[in-house]
Amino acid sequence: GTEENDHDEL
Amino acid sequence: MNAFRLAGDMTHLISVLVLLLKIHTIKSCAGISLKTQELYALVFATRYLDIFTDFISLYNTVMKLIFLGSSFSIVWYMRRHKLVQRSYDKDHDTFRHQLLVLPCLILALLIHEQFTFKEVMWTFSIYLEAVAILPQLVLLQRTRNIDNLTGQYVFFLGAYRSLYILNWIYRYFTEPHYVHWITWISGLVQTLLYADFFYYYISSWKNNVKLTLPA
Repeated sequence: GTEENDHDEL
Repeated sequence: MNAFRLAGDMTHLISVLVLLLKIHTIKSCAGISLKTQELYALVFATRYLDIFTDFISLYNTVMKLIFLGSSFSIVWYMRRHKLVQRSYDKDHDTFRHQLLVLPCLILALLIHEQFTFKEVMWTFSIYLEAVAILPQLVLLQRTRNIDNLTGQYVFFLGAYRSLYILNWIYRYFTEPHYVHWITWISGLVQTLLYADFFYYYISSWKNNVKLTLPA
């Protein structure tokens, strides 16, 4: 998919 | 958020606080590598480009601000503060840290999940963080006397990395589609760099003797 990566870690 | 992740973030936070305590209160940065601190400032600056565009949680935003603020203020202290500057072990901190930046940038341009500016910068920060501790480890090895705060700083940083690995394992088994090879391999490399330090840190603690690393 072309969904944005969700970087939920620090 | 699982307990490993939270514990990882907290040990990361403790490591930063230990370092700030040493620099701000004792006005000393003896044994601390400015090269590593500059690399961390670059790591956070390139990783948190999304800080004002993508909201994940208040926790995430606050922690990002803390890591950005602390890393840049540590660099400022070591470069500009008269007293702190004087304690900087410049002659032993000779690792050519620029040589780490370019390979990480090239690797991020070659291996990434999406070819967008933000994503390549994020990937670059992941690769750079993996090796950013190297100047610090080299400096420790050259320093005959490692003081307690410096030892604790590196120990907590290593603990943070180890806990993140447990966090990834936990998330892999509990969340569908949770697969992040770039983060995992970089994180594993980063944690392995601490193995040697951990060995000597724990044995010095067990035998109740001062921490020294073999030449």
